[in-house]
Amino acid sequence: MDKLRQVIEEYPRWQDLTVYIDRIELFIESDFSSAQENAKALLESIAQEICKQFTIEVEKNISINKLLGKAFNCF
Amino acid sequence: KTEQEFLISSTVTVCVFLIRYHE
Repeated sequence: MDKLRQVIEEYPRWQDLTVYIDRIELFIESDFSSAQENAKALLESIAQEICKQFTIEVEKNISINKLLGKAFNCF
Repeated sequence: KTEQEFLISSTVTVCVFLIRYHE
Protein backbone atom coordinates (compact mmCIF):
# COMPACT_ATOMS: atom_id res chain seq x y z
CA MET A 1 0.00 0.00 0.00
CA ASP A 2 2.91 2.32 0.77
CA LYS A 3 4.32 1.79 -2.71
CA LEU A 4 1.02 2.84 -4.23
CA ARG A 5 0.85 5.94 -2.03
CA GLN A 6 4.37 6.79 -3.10
CA VAL A 7 3.50 6.47 -6.80
CA ILE A 8 0.42 8.62 -6.32
CA GLU A 9 2.52 11.29 -4.62
CA GLU A 10 4.82 11.29 -7.62
CA TYR A 11 1.96 11.74 -10.06
CA PRO A 12 -0.65 14.07 -8.56
CA ARG A 13 -3.23 13.41 -11.27
CA TRP A 14 -3.94 10.08 -9.55
CA GLN A 15 -4.51 11.73 -6.18
CA ASP A 16 -8.21 10.85 -6.04
CA LEU A 17 -7.20 7.22 -5.64
CA THR A 18 -6.07 7.83 -2.05
CA VAL A 19 -9.75 7.63 -1.03
CA TYR A 20 -9.78 3.95 -2.04
CA ILE A 21 -6.49 3.24 -0.29
CA ASP A 22 -7.77 4.84 2.92
CA ARG A 23 -10.91 2.71 2.73
CA ILE A 24 -8.98 -0.50 2.05
CA GLU A 25 -6.73 0.15 5.04
CA LEU A 26 -9.74 0.96 7.17
CA PHE A 27 -11.65 -2.20 6.29
CA ILE A 28 -8.91 -4.76 5.79
CA GLU A 29 -9.03 -6.09 9.34
CA SER A 30 -12.72 -5.66 10.15
CA ASP A 31 -14.69 -6.08 6.92
CA PHE A 32 -12.77 -7.83 4.19
CA SER A 33 -15.52 -7.75 1.56
CA SER A 34 -15.60 -3.95 1.78
CA ALA A 35 -11.83 -3.85 1.46
CA GLN A 36 -12.11 -6.12 -1.57
CA GLU A 37 -14.84 -3.96 -3.14
CA ASN A 38 -12.64 -0.92 -2.76
CA ALA A 39 -9.64 -2.72 -4.22
CA LYS A 40 -11.79 -3.62 -7.22
CA ALA A 41 -13.02 -0.02 -7.50
CA LEU A 42 -9.41 1.16 -7.34
CA LEU A 43 -8.39 -1.07 -10.24
CA GLU A 44 -11.48 -0.09 -12.20
CA SER A 45 -10.79 3.59 -11.67
CA ILE A 46 -7.19 3.31 -12.91
CA ALA A 47 -8.23 1.26 -15.94
CA GLN A 48 -11.01 3.75 -16.79
CA GLU A 49 -8.60 6.67 -16.57
CA ILE A 50 -6.05 4.95 -18.82
CA CYS A 51 -8.72 4.14 -21.43
CA LYS A 52 -9.95 7.73 -21.25
CA GLN A 53 -6.48 9.11 -21.87
CA PHE A 54 -6.00 6.84 -24.86
CA THR A 55 -9.51 7.76 -26.04
CA ILE A 56 -10.58 4.15 -25.97
CA GLU A 57 -14.32 3.71 -25.86
CA VAL A 58 -15.59 1.78 -22.84
CA GLU A 59 -19.08 0.27 -22.69
CA LYS A 60 -21.20 1.32 -19.70
CA ASN A 61 -21.56 -2.06 -18.02
CA ILE A 62 -18.23 -3.52 -19.01
CA SER A 63 -16.82 -6.24 -16.76
CA ILE A 64 -13.69 -5.51 -14.77
CA ASN A 65 -11.84 -8.21 -16.73
CA LYS A 66 -12.65 -6.66 -20.08
CA LEU A 67 -11.91 -3.18 -18.81
CA LEU A 68 -8.49 -4.23 -17.55
CA GLY A 69 -7.86 -5.99 -20.85
CA LYS A 70 -8.59 -2.75 -22.68
CA ALA A 71 -6.32 -0.76 -20.37
CA PHE A 72 -3.45 -3.21 -20.88
CA ASN A 73 -4.03 -3.12 -24.63
CA CYS A 74 -3.44 0.65 -24.56
CA PHE A 75 0.22 -0.09 -23.85
CA LYS B 1 -5.98 -14.13 6.33
CA THR B 2 -2.94 -14.86 4.21
CA GLU B 3 -5.11 -15.35 1.12
CA GLN B 4 -6.89 -12.08 1.81
CA GLU B 5 -3.60 -10.27 2.19
CA PHE B 6 -2.38 -11.84 -1.03
CA LEU B 7 -5.49 -10.74 -2.90
CA ILE B 8 -5.19 -7.14 -1.79
CA SER B 9 -1.44 -6.94 -2.23
CA SER B 10 -1.58 -8.39 -5.74
CA THR B 11 -4.32 -5.92 -6.66
CA VAL B 12 -2.22 -3.07 -5.34
CA THR B 13 0.81 -4.35 -7.27
CA VAL B 14 -1.20 -4.31 -10.50
CA CYS B 15 -2.29 -0.76 -9.68
CA VAL B 16 1.30 0.34 -9.16
CA PHE B 17 2.32 -1.34 -12.41
CA LEU B 18 -0.48 0.30 -14.40
CA ILE B 19 0.29 3.77 -13.11
CA ARG B 20 4.05 3.45 -13.50
CA TYR B 21 3.77 1.98 -16.99
CA HIS B 22 1.27 4.61 -18.04
CA GLU B 23 3.41 7.45 -16.75
